[in-house]
Amino acid sequence: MLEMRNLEKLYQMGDVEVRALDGVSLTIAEGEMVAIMGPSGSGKSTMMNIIGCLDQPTRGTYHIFGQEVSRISEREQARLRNREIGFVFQSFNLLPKLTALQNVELPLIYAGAGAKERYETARQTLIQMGLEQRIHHRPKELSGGQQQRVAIARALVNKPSLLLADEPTGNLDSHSSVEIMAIFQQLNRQGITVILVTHENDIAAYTKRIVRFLDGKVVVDQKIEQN
Amino acid sequence: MLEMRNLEKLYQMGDVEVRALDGVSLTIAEGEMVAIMGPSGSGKSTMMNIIGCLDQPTRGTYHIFGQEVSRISEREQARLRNREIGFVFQSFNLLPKLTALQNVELPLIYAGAGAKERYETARQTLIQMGLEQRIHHRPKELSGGQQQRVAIARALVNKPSLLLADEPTGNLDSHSSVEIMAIFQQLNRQGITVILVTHENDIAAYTKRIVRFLDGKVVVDQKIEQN
Ligand SMILES: Nc1ncnc2c1ncn2[C@@H]1O[C@H](COP(=O)(O)OP(=O)(O)OP(=O)(O)O)[C@@H](O)[C@H]1O
Ligand SMILES: Nc1ncnc2c1ncn2[C@@H]1O[C@H](COP(=O)(O)OP(=O)(O)OP(=O)(O)O)[C@@H](O)[C@H]1O
Ligand SMILES: [Mg+2]
Ligand SMILES: [Mg+2]
Repeated sequence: MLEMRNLEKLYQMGDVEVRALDGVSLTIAEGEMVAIMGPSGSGKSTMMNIIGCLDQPTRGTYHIFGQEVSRISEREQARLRNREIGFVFQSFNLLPKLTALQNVELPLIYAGAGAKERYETARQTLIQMGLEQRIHHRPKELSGGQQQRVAIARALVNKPSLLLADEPTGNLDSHSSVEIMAIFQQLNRQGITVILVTHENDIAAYTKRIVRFLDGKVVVDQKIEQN
Repeated sequence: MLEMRNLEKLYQMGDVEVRALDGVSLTIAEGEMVAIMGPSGSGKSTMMNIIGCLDQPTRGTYHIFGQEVSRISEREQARLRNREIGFVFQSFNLLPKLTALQNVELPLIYAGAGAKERYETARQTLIQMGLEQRIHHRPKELSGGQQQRVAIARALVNKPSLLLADEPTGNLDSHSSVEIMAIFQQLNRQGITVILVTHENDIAAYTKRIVRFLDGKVVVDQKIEQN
């Protein structure tokens, strides 16, 4: 489903070169559920952004659904981002002037859904996240964990085939985290490929493979026995 | 050092009243180290904002350093916020156009420190956070955990007598979290009062008292044996 070869991402800061990714090769098959771990600053979000077609590598190649992303048209990349990929961002990236409901409706607008269907689907997804009483709140009228759950709802609402979640439980208590991971596992059983970044071993335990980063490289790549 | 009595914080959303705080009474003595826990949306950040003089309750009283905050002048509240209180926000609140170093220098500007001293103090605090190589990066050129550590550095740089940290390790790997908690414990041993919100039991274990919220109320308030 997706294959990265020798990915590098370099930033030039004056005369210092920051190697955010320093030669990453990784293949993830359809239907896998993978945890990406590693210290702060080791390149996890950078790789997630490249996987999600939101950023381009400096060197190396990236194939998704059999196509090399640097050769795909802008229009097709946008289609992939909006229809095939759901992304939960580390900093949520909710639109501050829209309500929770409107934020979750956005991907459905791109997908061409009608107003009534959009409203109902967005609302149901927010209810699934425990946010029924908060659908008309704007982000600043929500707690941190509520904003995180809106970001998760938005990523799921289009039923993407690839779900990318960058620290999706960072602001959630253990009860909400367990609920979110149960939802992710259920989606994975339905065939959705799930890649999530986490710092927590408890969360990684819900996945079937752990990939560890250090200084922009993959240093561990291990299948795990699930309980 | 700080005393809250019957605090309420209510938001009117159309014809629905949201009770973010629903009668909270809490006393925290100088030199304590307290963990605030509880489900997403239970009122923790709301209470932290009131403690930090960033928000006013709808009802109830709040005394800090022996003064009732609603009776303190705007000018004195600003002085408390800038000189006595260090706040690590759940969403960091870094200024996007400033570098890490400039963000950390801000409280020192309020405190009237000279340029050379500011630069050096801010830089040392960032080095203590493991960010020596990132001091001239702007927030969008930093990883999530690096931004969180800049927010922590900014809260500490003025040597406040009260440190408020709202989920300070949410984006940090366990190694960085251990380092941050060691710093907080060291500050506490020097006499600084530390109140931190966390979802993680491992982090709460570094403190001496756990206060649990549920639906805007305190439901547990328990001293803990430290290891
Ligand atoms: N400006 C606002 N208008 C309306 N409701 C609000 C506003 N700010 C917060 N709330 C509501 O108040 C409640 C408490 O919010 P708060 O941010 O204190 O929760 P929290 O305990 O910090 O949660 P989390 O662990 O998710 O960060 C939430 O249900 C939230 O939706
Ligand atoms: N625009 C940029 N310019 C310069 N350096 C950058 C930029 N974006 C990221 N970096 C650097 O690249 C490195 C990797 O960042 P990345 O966000 O991928 O880390 P991460 O593994 O997600 O960390 P965290 O766990 O803290 O979220 C970091 O050291 C960061 O400072
Ligand atoms: Mg990251
Ligand atoms: Mg909060």
